[in-house]
Amino acid sequence: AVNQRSLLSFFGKK
Amino acid sequence: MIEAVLAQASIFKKIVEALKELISETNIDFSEAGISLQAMDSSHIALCNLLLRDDGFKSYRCDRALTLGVNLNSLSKLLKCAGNDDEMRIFANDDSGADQLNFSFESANSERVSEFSLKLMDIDADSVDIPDMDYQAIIDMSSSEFSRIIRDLSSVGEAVSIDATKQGVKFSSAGDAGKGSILLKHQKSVDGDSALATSIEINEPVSHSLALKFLSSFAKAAPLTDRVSIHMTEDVPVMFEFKISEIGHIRFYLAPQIDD
Repeated sequence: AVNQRSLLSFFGKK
Repeated sequence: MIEAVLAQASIFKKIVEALKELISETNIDFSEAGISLQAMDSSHIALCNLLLRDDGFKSYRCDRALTLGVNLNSLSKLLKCAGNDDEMRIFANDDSGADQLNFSFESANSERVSEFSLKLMDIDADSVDIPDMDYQAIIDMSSSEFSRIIRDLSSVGEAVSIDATKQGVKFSSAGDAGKGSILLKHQKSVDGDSALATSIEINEPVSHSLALKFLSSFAKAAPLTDRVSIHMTEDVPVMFEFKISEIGHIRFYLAPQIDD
């Protein structure tokens, strides 16, 4: 399985 | 009052088909500049960003910016009632807070006009700020080739490795039963630019490993356009862009894999 990080850890929440 | 008229309903039908596997509900933003949406899948690993500019519509009017929440599955069903070549009008009143989004579909000969409306919903969703980025590699390729590669490699494994170099881009996957790879070589644009040609703009080699199930969802946007561009930088989300001619784009972002 592929584990991927949440996009929230790359892009700031608006 | 918002009112947007598209010359052909088929574009909007294809957009909703491209989004609904990844996203079940989304807010749609209407502003003077056009229609846009940003939504993440439930795991916050993938994001889609749609932009339809006001000048791409046959006519467009938005008196006041509005955000309307829709269920994409319901919207998809509603759009099945539109003929591909029908002119489509989307409109909503915001006088007392819009509670429905209205659609009318008019046949090419104007002899048939149908009207449907979709109940709106309150959606509380996270949205993010996506910075403008310079990417280390940009692969520009045929969208149907992209779909085919994703489909072919999905029969082998769960993840795809995308390796871009100056010479070309290699998609590979491995699973319990075996492995497979497809190499597309960089082609300088030549006369009569082949529809299937692949070109790579690259500063340094980049590699990403990504879950195929998300790429299969992104590939649903292929019917919208002949080309897809894949924007990659090490350790940042990969961006897949499908341009929608004359009017805007769908961009999908996918978070990179965690190194265990």
